[in-house]
Amino acid sequence: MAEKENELCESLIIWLQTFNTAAPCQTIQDLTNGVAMAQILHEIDYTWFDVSWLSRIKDDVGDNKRIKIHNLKKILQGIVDYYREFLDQHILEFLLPNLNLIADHSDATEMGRLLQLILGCAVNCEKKQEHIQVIMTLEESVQHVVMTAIQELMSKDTL
Amino acid sequence: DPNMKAGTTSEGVLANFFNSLLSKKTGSPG
Repeated sequence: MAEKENELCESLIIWLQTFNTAAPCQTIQDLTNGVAMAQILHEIDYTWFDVSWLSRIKDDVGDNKRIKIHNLKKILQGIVDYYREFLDQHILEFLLPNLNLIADHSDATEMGRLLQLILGCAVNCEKKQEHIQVIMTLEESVQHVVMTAIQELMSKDTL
Repeated sequence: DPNMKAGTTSEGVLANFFNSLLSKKTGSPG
């Protein structure tokens, strides 16, 4: 099970690298401060995750756990609002990642769940064609994991 | 017939899935 979750996280990090972020996004550790994820969400939908929203993400994080959690909370709240307002979906509570585990332990399972929610934003937004076409250029094994992640979101997403 | 099998190969399954996703209306997933 843990192996499967790691595979999800690793594959979604490969997908994230197709975005041109100023912040590094090569490893889970790169992502735990939330900066790269926020830049990616801004790229996915700059009208929702707008400049004002992005400006509330602190980019001078270092190892400060409190700021990491602050950033991760802003990101998760932005995603939850996006699903509710734009996609008309309610993310079930059990799908929500544990942000403390991400900030404290760079937990691959919880990070995978957070990245899965970002994937859901990308494949349902106005520019979804662009994002899906990029996904279709990824290595087949990565595409399989992405497909499974999307199917899982579709099966669990609404009440 | 190789064409008949296209949708059942790994590559075909992926293509079918992502193409169907492309044709879905934005904002109404699932």
